[in-house]
Amino acid sequence: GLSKKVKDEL
Amino acid sequence: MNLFRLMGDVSHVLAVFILLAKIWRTRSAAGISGRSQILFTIVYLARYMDLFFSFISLYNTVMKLLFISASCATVYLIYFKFRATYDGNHDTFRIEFVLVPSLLLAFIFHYSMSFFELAWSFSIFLEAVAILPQLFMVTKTGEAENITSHYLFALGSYRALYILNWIYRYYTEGHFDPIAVCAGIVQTILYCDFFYLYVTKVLQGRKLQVLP
Repeated sequence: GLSKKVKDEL
Repeated sequence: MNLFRLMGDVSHVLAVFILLAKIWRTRSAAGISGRSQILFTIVYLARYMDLFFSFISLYNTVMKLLFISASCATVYLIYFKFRATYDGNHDTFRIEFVLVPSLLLAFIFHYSMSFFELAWSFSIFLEAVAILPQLFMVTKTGEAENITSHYLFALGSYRALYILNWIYRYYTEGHFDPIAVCAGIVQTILYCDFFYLYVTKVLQGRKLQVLP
């Protein structure tokens, strides 16, 4: 899932 | 970062400043939905809570601080400083009708069951419908001042540009965020009717009139 991936978008 | 996302963020900042400048310069909140601005403030507070815990980049941090402070300032101007000019009779959309479904959706669709992830999903779903009170108010008053139309056009364009950014990132990085993409598409669709009116009316130099 994306929670691992850093949330780099606003 | 890619051009689409940068243009989207610029459009978003532009929208925020158009609104803030309009209210500040005209010293009036007429025609502006305070309820939508409250919803946007909730969106930014719920989404940018990680501001103090995770550093992505200076740009990311500055933008988050800017959106939180600008939305709080806008709510302050509408409900406090220029309260007398706030048009409460036309700003009647029940925000519970968007808050509760967004919360429910966040409990159904999230990337992990952590508080931050739930708050993030909630803010994504809420942002998709946060403009509804404003669009509802425009239909109730039957028109929108030109500057308000420019604000809505910039705000609608921001997420439309983000969709292009997601397409670009999907093909270049394989990045895909289903929650943000689905909510972003719904958000942009809500503006389509307005976009049509904006292009056919405002850009022709006429006032934006929502046909009664």
